[in-house]
Amino acid sequence: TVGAVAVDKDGQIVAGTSTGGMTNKKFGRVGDVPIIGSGTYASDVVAVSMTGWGEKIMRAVSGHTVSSYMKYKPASLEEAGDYLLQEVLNPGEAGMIAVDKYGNIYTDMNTNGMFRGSSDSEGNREVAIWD
Amino acid sequence: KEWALALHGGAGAISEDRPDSVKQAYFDDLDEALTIGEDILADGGSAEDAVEKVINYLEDNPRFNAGKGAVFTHDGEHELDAAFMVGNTREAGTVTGVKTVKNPITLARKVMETSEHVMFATEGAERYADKVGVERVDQEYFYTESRYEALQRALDQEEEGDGKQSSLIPEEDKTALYADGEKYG
Repeated sequence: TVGAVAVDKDGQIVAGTSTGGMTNKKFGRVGDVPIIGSGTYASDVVAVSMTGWGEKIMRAVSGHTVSSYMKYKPASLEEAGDYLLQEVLNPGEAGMIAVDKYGNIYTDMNTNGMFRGSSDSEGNREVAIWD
Repeated sequence: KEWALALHGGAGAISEDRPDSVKQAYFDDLDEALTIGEDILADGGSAEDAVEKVINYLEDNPRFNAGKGAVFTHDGEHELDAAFMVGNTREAGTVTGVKTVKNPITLARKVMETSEHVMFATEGAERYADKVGVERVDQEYFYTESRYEALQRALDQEEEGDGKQSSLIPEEDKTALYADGEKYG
């Protein structure tokens, strides 16, 4: 699975995800990626793209959970991402990238690794795989 | 911040026990994908374009499970899913089970921009692809040897096991391809 999230100079917040699914899938199985609010979601506060065990991500309504946690708790992007990955989902199930409307970036996982990268207009830049 | 961007190429049990050259190749590809998005946003381009083009690059890269390099289904095919959403307007477009669309994220964006609906599936998504004119390919385009071998191992294990479809990649696949062991998708 691959994904990207971005906020631009006009404040547009966008999320996208694309995947081949899981090896050996049957019966027209559909994972979390195309389910809005699950593996892909964007609101007026945050854009989220997930990767990992699709069924777990769907059951947690992951993308929408992050957005709602930020809006209604209220919470920061980091708090919302940690809530999803550490309190809702179980270890080994998922990775997540997100940007909020202020340009804050969140990339984390409860697996041992995630191929990822991030960058912003202030020169912060990272490419990483493991912790 | 004027702009910000993040990307991923899958998560899972990623082995660190691989040659440095292989690790570096992944880092280089992620760096290239990031640069594509950075250039668009730094030039004043839209987040929509940045997200689509970054994902297009990753879809075209056989190292990642999307587009070329997608995993195989039980029937030896490739079925691709994609989604695109703009938060400010709550517009969204998604496709699932497409088999001949080279870049599913581009079709998902077109669903969002040109359709009154949110999701198209399988044959319907293919027909919508005909209508909007995205690039098409044969199933062979998506083939990679490593993914084919991963399917054969999964089928072998299934035959030896309880017959249930597993949501996890078989244990032996963890060493089949760098970082591919439990890249669930």
